[in-house]
Amino acid sequence: CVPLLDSGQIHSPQCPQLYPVNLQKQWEISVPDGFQINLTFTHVDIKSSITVLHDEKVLGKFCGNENSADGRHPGYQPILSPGSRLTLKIQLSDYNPDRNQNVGFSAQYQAIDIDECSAPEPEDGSGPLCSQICLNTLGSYLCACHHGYELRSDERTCILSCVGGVFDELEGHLMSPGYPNPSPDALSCQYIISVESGFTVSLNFSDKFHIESVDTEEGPNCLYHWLEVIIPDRNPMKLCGGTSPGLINTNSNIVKLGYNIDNQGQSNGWSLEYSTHRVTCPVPGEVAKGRVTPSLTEYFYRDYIFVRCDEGYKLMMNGAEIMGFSTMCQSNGEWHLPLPECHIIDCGEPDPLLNGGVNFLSGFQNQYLSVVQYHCNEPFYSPYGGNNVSLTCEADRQWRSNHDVILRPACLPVCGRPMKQIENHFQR
Amino acid sequence: IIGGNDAAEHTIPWQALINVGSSRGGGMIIADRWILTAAHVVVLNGQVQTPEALFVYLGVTDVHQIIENLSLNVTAVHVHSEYNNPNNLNFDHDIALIKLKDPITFQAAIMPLCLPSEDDTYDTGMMGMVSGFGITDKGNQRRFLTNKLKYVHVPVVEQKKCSISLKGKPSSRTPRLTNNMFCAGTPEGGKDSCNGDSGSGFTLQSENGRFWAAGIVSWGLGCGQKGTYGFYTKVANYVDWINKIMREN
Repeated sequence: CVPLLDSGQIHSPQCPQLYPVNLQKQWEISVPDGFQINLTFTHVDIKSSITVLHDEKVLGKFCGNENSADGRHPGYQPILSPGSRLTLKIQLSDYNPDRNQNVGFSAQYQAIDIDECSAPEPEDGSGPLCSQICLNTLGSYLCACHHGYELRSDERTCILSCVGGVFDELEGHLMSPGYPNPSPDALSCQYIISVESGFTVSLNFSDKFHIESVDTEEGPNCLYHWLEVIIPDRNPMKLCGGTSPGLINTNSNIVKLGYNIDNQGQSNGWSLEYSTHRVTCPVPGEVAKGRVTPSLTEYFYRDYIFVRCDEGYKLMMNGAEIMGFSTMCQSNGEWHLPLPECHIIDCGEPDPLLNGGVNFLSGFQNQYLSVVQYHCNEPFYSPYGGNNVSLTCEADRQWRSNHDVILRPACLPVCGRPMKQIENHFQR
Repeated sequence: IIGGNDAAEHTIPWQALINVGSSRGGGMIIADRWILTAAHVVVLNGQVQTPEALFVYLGVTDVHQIIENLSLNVTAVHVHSEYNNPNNLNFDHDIALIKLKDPITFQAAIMPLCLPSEDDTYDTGMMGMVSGFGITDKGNQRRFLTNKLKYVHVPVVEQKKCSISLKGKPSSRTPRLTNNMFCAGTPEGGKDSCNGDSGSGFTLQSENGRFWAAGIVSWGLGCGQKGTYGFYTKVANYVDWINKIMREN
C-alpha cells in the first residue's frame, strides 16, 4: 500500500500483458482529507472480478471486458468516492489457469475537492456546517458571520457582536444583525464606512425598512430604537419608522452608522447597499490660444487635464514659461494647479547681417508670424538669388525662410568691385 | 610702386600685406579663406615658409596700422609644384596660394578680387592697375620704402616687346620670359611696380567694370627705368590650378 499523489494511474501487474495466475490483490488509494477520488477505468479485461469499495462499502463490482456478452463492464463513467479513500480488490474465482486470456485492468484517478458547503446537512441533527456563512476552500471550508455577529470558538456558530466594523471597500452591503429577521434586543451596533478621500459614499436603503418609532404630532420619533447616520461637518440624522430613507448622498468619504435598540419593542431591521463615486472637480475654463484636454462634461478625483497652446504660443505660469502642463483633480474637489496662460512666442531680434540690413515687413515685436526682410548692401549680394530674403518667425522660435535652404542670410561680396573708386587725377 | 599715388581707403580692398621674415610682399584676396600671391614671396632660399612664419594683414593702407591689427592665422601654403627658382632667374609658375584658418569677414576695406573669366582678355595697351607697399620714388630717381599703399596705372605691353626689352642683357643674369608671364609699363619708364610689391595684383577691368586678377607682381630689371617693364605671372593660365587647390583643400 503506497501513498499516492492526488492524481495518477493504477493497473494490474504486467498490464497490458497477461496477469499472473492465481492473482489475488488489493489496492488502497488515499488523498488528503477534504478531497474525494474520481476513478475512471480505461481498460477492464478480467475473468474473475474487481471490486471498488469505500470503507468496506461496495461502490461497484466488475468483470469481463467491453465486448463480452455476460460480463459487467464499468464503462467509462467516473466512479466518485464519498470520501478520501478508495479500495480496489481483485477476487479469485473458478478460474482455469490453462485458459487464461485476460490482461487485467488499468484506471486513472483524480483527487477532487469536496464542496462541504453544498453538501446536505449531516444526518446526525447537528445542523448545517456553518450557522451563517460557509466558504468552501481547497480541501476544506471556512465559516463566517454577518456583520453584527462574531464566529464562536467552535468555528461554526455565530454570536451577536456589532461594534467597530470598518468597511473600506468601495462598495458593500450592510444590514442590521439577523436581517431580515427582527433585530435582537438591547443592541448597540456601529458601522464605519471609511474609503479613500476623493471618493464620496452614497447609502441606498432597501425598501424593507422597519425601526420602531414613537408617533408624535411632529411625526415618527426615534426615542428608543434608531439608526443614526453621522456625516462629518453635518448634523447627525436619526432614522426610524417604516419608510425606507432610500438614497442618501453623503458627499463624504467617511460615514458612521449607529444602530441602537433598547430591551423593549421590536424592530425588523434594515439593509442597504453603499456605493462610492469619485469626487468631482469643476469643469476647467477656457485657455485663450490653448486647448484643455480631455474635454469632458465631468471631471472626477484623480482625473488629469493637460493644456497645450496653439502653434506659435507658449505656456506661461506665474510669469515663467513652462514646458508642459497637467493638473489633477484632488480629493477636495479642487484642481491641484490653476490653469496656465498661452502667450505668443517671439523669435527675438533677427540677427544683424554684415554688409546688409534687416527691416520689418509685418508683425509685431518679433512675434510669431512676424516677417522681416534682409537685403545686402552694394556691392554685396545674397547667395540665395534675388537681393531680398524674407524670414518669418516660426512656431519653433526660429526665423525661417520658406526656402528651406536658407539657414542664415548672408551677403557675399562681388569680386573686383571696390566700394570706393580711385579718384581721377585730372591733370594730363 | 614707381610713379604712382597713395591709394585711398576702400579703393583696393583686395590688397594683402605679407611679411615673411624681414621681407615685405603683397597678395590679393580671391575667396573668404584664400590669398593669391607669388611663389617667390613664400619661398626663401629654396624653402617653402611654414604657415607660422607668414604674417598676413588685410584692409590696411598704411603699414603702421599693422601695429594694432593682428595678423591672420595661416593654416597652409601651396606653391605651384613646377615653380623652381634656385638662382632667382626662373620665375616661371611664380604663383602660390595661402590658406587662412578663419573665413574673412568682408567689408568695405576688405573685398575679394575676381579671377579671370573665360571672356577676359589681355589686350595690348589696356591700362591695368598695379598696387603694393613696395619701394617708391618721389618723382625723382631716388628710391624710398613707403608705408603707404600705392598704385599706378600701366598698360599691358605686347609680348614681343617684352621679349625685345630683355634682348642684349646677359642671360646668365637675366630671368627667362615664358608664356606664363606678360609685361606692362611704358617705354619711357617712370611707372612700374618694384621691390616689396611682389605678390600684389595687376588688375584689369572687364566690360562690366569689375577688376580681375590679370597678373601677380613677379620680377623686373630695375624699376621704372626707360625701356624696361614689369613682369607679371599670367593668372589666366592658372585658374584651373587655383580652383583645384581651393577645392581640394
